[in-house]
Amino acid sequence: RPKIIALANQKGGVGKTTTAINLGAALAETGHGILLVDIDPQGNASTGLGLYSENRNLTSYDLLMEGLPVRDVVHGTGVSGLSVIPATTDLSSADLDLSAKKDRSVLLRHALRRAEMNDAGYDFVLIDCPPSLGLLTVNGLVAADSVLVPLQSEFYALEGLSQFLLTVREIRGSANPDLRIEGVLMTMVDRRNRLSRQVEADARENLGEIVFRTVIPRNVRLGEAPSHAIPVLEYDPGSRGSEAYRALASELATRNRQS
Amino acid sequence: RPKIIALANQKGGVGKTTTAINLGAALAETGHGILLVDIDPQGNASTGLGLYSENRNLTSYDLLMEGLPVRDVVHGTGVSGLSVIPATTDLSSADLDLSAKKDRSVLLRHALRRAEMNDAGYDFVLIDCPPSLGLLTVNGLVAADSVLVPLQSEFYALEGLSQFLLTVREIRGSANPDLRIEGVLMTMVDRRNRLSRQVEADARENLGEIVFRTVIPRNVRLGEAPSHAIPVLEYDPGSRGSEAYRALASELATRNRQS
Ligand SMILES: Nc1ncnc2c1ncn2[C@@H]1O[C@H](COP(=O)(O)OP(=O)(O)OP(=O)(O)O)[C@@H](O)[C@H]1O
Ligand SMILES: Nc1ncnc2c1ncn2[C@@H]1O[C@H](COP(=O)(O)OP(=O)(O)OP(=O)(O)O)[C@@H](O)[C@H]1O
Ligand SMILES: [Mg+2]
Ligand SMILES: [Mg+2]
Repeated sequence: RPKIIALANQKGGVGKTTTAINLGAALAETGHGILLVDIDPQGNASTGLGLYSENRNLTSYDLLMEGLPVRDVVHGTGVSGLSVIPATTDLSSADLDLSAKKDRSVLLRHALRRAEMNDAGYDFVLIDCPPSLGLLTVNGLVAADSVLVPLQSEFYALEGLSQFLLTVREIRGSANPDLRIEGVLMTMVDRRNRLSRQVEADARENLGEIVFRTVIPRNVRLGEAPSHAIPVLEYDPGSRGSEAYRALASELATRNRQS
Repeated sequence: RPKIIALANQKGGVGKTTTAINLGAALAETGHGILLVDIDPQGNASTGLGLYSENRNLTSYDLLMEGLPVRDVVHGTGVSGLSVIPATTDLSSADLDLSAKKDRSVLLRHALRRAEMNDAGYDFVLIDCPPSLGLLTVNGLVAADSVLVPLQSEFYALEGLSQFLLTVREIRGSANPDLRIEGVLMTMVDRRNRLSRQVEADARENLGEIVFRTVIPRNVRLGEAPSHAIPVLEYDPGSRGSEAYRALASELATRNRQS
């Protein structure tokens, strides 16, 4: 079955969606089959891959709340090898809707580990989580084999990381004993800026090998690509953003071949 | 009684906390009495004003869940005229904890409109909300007289704005008929960058007068100040960030004197 990786961090605006889309596209470019699951009510990953909100008939809401199979809610994208389960704002009441269900934390885990997933052609499933530690992110962490934590090179983001890692430990101690940390990814790095260098140095000192060697630089092309509804690898294949996400895909694929 | 303004936007990382702290400090600098209420479980506004998590005995959690009066949970800061009700991670289960209470959306409104608030010396109350549309943000919008919406000059932020304004309309149609829009504030603006100019132009074209004339430029001093636990107005009083928040405070005070 595919390896399931959650993109999660309760700090907002750190690059979860940007990483889900562009890491997904870079892995697809090197021949991997990728499923991107958007469970953020904002639906940014869906928009960034060209699924306009009026075309999202069946979504991750239906996967979670109605128990529909993946094949009924999956949509193709313009990127060969990359499919997506889109999100809509229906999910914003998920915390309340899910709280009444008995098995509220494992719904996504069950949906993504059904027999149909073993021969659907996916090597990786990437789950884009919202900026909170509510039931949607909990579902993402319980469903996942590992979590990739984008870390913006800013003070508040570093401060929130220890809280986030405590939550991962809690989930590992309860609903998902096999949950591992895929890695911490430095994002929006600007090595000319002292604060950015300091945050990166602090993260590597405290977390060591967990921090990916690849860093994602601040690159305006990454901000422009979503308005064209394509990954940066198609929008501007030679940009520093594209190069960084290709390097990340290669580092991640190597880490996963070795283990 | 003081005017209550919520800083809210479900998009993450757009400058809610940075605006709450620095607008608060700029208003205090010009003689206004300011209470900052942190209802984000991340507690960034509390940290950014020097309230380390081990010193946050009584917090916004106690205000909401235990019904304690404001005077029992308020803390002073290093900025004269600026007090804060800090947040802790206890709030991250608020969506579930609050969902069981009958009056779950009006708890903060009741707490901030008690008779004690009429002669506590506050001119403005600023509420820093988390990046979601859950019960904490709903409490902020129901408690507020108006909402100030920071808008990062990025594509996803602009996309999320229409969803956010729908939510404001829903709250106005139900629990808080007097809720107004204080304004939309352009943040992290970089006029050298085409995307940033375009987002600002789109916002002004679609929203007109609602958008503050003052814009907040991208300025690294704003990102550095929180690691020193002081507002940017104290960290680097001559910086472009400080000047912008002083200009915003003056524009906001003028708007409020006229009406
Ligand atoms: N390396 C980068 N360089 C420049 N801009 C970036 C970079 N990474 C992300 N961005 C932009 O920064 C903003 C925040 O990124 P993104 O939306 O991916 O973060 P997020 O963690 O998914 O946010 P949220 O918490 O709201 O879900 C977006 O507008 C995005 O286009
Ligand atoms: N104008 C600016 N220039 C440069 N950096 C900024 C600016 N405004 C905010 N920042 C930095 O950008 C990051 C995001 O800002 P902030 O945390 O205030 O946003 P937020 O909306 O409160 O985020 P969240 O959604 O997680 O609550 C922070 O690290 C902050 O220091
Ligand atoms: Mg996102
Ligand atoms: Mg904040």
